[in-house]
Order: sequence, then structure tokens, then C-alpha cells
Amino acid sequence: EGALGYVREFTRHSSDVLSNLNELRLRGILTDVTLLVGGQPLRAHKAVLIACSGFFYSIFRGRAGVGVDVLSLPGGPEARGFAPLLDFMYTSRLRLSPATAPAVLAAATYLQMDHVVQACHRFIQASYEP
Amino acid sequence: HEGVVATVKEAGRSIHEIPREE
Repeated sequence: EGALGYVREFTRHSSDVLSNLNELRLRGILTDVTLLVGGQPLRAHKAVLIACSGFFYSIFRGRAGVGVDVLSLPGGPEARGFAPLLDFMYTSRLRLSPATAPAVLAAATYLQMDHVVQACHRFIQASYEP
Repeated sequence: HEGVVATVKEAGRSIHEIPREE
């Protein structure tokens, strides 16, 4: 008893978990919600959505979110703004271009992903500088 | 990746923090 405890920290663990979750998403394993974005169906895991988005947190945290397995986002983001955010949630990489940044910004605002909103503003700002 | 011009590293927080149970 009282032996000194040693911790082995696997520093890649969080990115390896996320990479496996993305593989599960791509193969439709344990995905529990279909998002209808601009009419396009996107499968995802509620747990990942709720962890990454304040909007989904407010929807799925309550009992009301339990039975929801198809969610349309009327008046919500268009697919070309939403899809890069879903990929970001599962990869930590956000693809931006001058053409897509406004749509991604609008979608991130809608999804209450404030840190991504700020990054989009920085990107748009920088793309205007000479 | 096709067509990626540059990758910029963002060191700050990326997503919201789920409040700890009060």
C-alpha cells in the first residue's frame, strides 16, 4: 500500500478515438441521428454533435432529444456550410475557402460553435488583406 | 489533400465546454 502511482499518458489517444469515431460515422455504425440539411441526409452520432455544438447540446441534452432520430433544420444552414463543420467535428480540421467561408460562418453561428465562428472571421479578415 | 493551399494550426479551444454537473 502507498506504493507510488505511475501514469502512462498515451498522447495520441484523443485523436485516435476521434479518428475511429469518424470511421464509425462513415460506415454508419452506431449513428443515431439523420440530419436533413438543405434536403441532404447526413448521418451522425448525437454524442459527437452534442459535444461540439451548443445548438445540439440544447436540443439533445433534454428528454425531448431522446426520441429524435431524424432532425431537419428548417431555415437552418445550407449543406455546403454544414458539411465542413460535421467533418471538423470528427477530424479537428476545418476546410475553408473564400467561396465557402461565408456559408460555413453562417452554419457555425447557427450551430453555436463560437470558436469556429471566430476562426472563420479571422480567415475572412485575412483574405481581404492585400 | 487535393487543393489545400495551407494548413493553419489553431491552438485555442475548438468547441464549447459542457458545464460540470452543479
